[in-house]
Amino acid sequence: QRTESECPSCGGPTLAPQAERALILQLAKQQILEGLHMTSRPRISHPLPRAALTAALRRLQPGSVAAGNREEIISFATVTGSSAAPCGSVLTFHLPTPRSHHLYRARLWLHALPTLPGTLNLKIFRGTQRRRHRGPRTLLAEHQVTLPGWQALTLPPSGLRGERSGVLRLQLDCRPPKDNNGTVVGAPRRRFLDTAGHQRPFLELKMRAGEPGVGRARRR
Amino acid sequence: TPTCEPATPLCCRRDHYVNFQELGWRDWILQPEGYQLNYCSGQCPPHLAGSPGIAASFHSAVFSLLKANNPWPAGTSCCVPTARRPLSLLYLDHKGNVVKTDVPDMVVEACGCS
Repeated sequence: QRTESECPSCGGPTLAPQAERALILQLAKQQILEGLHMTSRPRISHPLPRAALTAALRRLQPGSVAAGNREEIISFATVTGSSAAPCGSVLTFHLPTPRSHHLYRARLWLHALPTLPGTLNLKIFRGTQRRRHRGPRTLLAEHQVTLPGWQALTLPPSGLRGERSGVLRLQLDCRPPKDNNGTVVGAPRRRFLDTAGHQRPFLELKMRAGEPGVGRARRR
Repeated sequence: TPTCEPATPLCCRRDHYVNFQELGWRDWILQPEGYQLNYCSGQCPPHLAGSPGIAASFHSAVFSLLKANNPWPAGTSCCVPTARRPLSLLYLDHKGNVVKTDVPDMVVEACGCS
């Protein structure tokens, strides 16, 4: 407790090593929480399956986040809808509370099963038409899935913004592959997408601090 | 910048490594395992003011102005950080999302007398 006019870092009574260590640990907690704009540490009530986390982390670029105060986020989906349906599932994401960061890139990662015969035409809607979550549904993107395994499907960042509650629902709508004379290939209700276990779908979001245009001088 | 030795009373960098396990935070901070929480402490006699080089903190500019207008500033010279670097963190947030970010100015690399 020094008076303002003196330099607080210019020495003073030295602390006992234990007391100094306890103080350092307390400072570290405070510094990390302040650096992450948190008031308390997160409580992990449902630990993520390690395999799902590892599979997803492999998708994040290795190394440090690019300069310019950017963030990368992976948000895992909770899947509702019949897992036996070829598609039509609703993926619900609980996104971080938006701060001043601006979303500039979004990809939805899905794992296609080896049973995928031919090309699957996949439409991704924001919102859902399911009874419990009825609301407007807008088409975000349309993709052709031709290969089994992890698929990165680009979504328009503008279509994902504006969700104050942080809860984002996407509905997958796909047409099973058809042969040349228009008949469905393979069993009509076969599953083509794997949404369980460590193949759980997730969103990969890239954020940049500030809104577009901030920091650039505006000339009138 | 010298790292602090017990016998060194002058401005120096005091190094501490904090392991997140020690904080009980390994469940939500995935990477790294810990980080350097260094800080600056020690005396800054007048002849060391402004050495080594200009301190990175904002009030070094104030001291420069004071020096320019009054060679003997009324305040004291402080031991402050002169260089810092960000800390890359991979962590789980309150909603279970995985976040990768760089927290700026988290690790003190060098100290000096402002």
